Parts: sequence; structure tokens; C-alpha cells
Amino acid sequence: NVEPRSVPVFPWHSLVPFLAPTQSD
Amino acid sequence: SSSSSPVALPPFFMRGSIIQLADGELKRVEDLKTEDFIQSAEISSELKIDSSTVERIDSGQSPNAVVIQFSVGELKAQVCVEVLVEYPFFVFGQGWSSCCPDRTTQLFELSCAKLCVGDVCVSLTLRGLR
Repeated sequence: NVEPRSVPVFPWHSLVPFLAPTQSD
Repeated sequence: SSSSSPVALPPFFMRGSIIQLADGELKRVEDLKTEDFIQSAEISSELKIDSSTVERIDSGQSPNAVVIQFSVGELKAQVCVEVLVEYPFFVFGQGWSSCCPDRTTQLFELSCAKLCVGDVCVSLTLRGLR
């Protein structure tokens, strides 16, 4: 028997690296 | 100075993973297009899309790691990240790309192109940061 499992859903932004540029002000 | 260890590959890069776009639409990770990231960022109040151009790719501190130097955004800020060779980045107009596409495909069944110097990757910055 295979029990139904909830499928994880990931937010789109988790796939994209967060590259914050160094601020120079 | 010590550098942080490379980031392990998170589960959502596995082929078939369900990704929710900013408008609520669900897509599989392998089906994502450049427009999905652009449109999601347009909706987002906090994040904006930036272009990050690959400037250098060097060996990392561990055998399976690479250090990738990006030039980020209009300011061309130099940012280095150390990741595992199989870590995929989304290249504008091309899709998923990694330094070792064979390994990415082997581990995550995610089709990848080879990430090269000059490739322009999708990245995020905070809105209103400047």
C-alpha cells in the first residue's frame, strides 16, 4: 500500500542565489 | 581568514520538484523559464531580478567545490560564492547550468548546460537597497 503523501512546494526565489552587491555609499 | 564551506545542494533542484511562482502558479523545476523568474520578481515587493555575469571560475577548497566570481547588476559589484560543482544556476535565455552538468544530471536528474565565463545568471537583490 502506498499512502498519499503531501508534496513539498518550494517558493520560486529559493532557486535563485541572493547576491547582494556591496554598497559603497 | 576562513571561508565558509560550500553550500550543499538543496532538495528543490531534484527533477520533479514543485515550485510556486509569485502569482501562485505551480511548475516543475525543470520546466521553469526565464520569464517565470522575471514575472515573479515583478510581482515581488521585496526582491528584484539582477543579472550576474560569471567573471571567473576557480577551484574551491574542497575537491568538489568551485569558487565563482560574479559581476552583479548595473553596479558590477564583485561577489564570490563557493558552491559544489553540481550546483545549478539559471542562465538568462538558456536555463539551468552548472560547472559539472554531468554530475547535476546524475544526482538530480536535472538537465543542465555547462556554466561558462560570460554566462549571465538570474540572481536576486533586495528592492530599495541602494
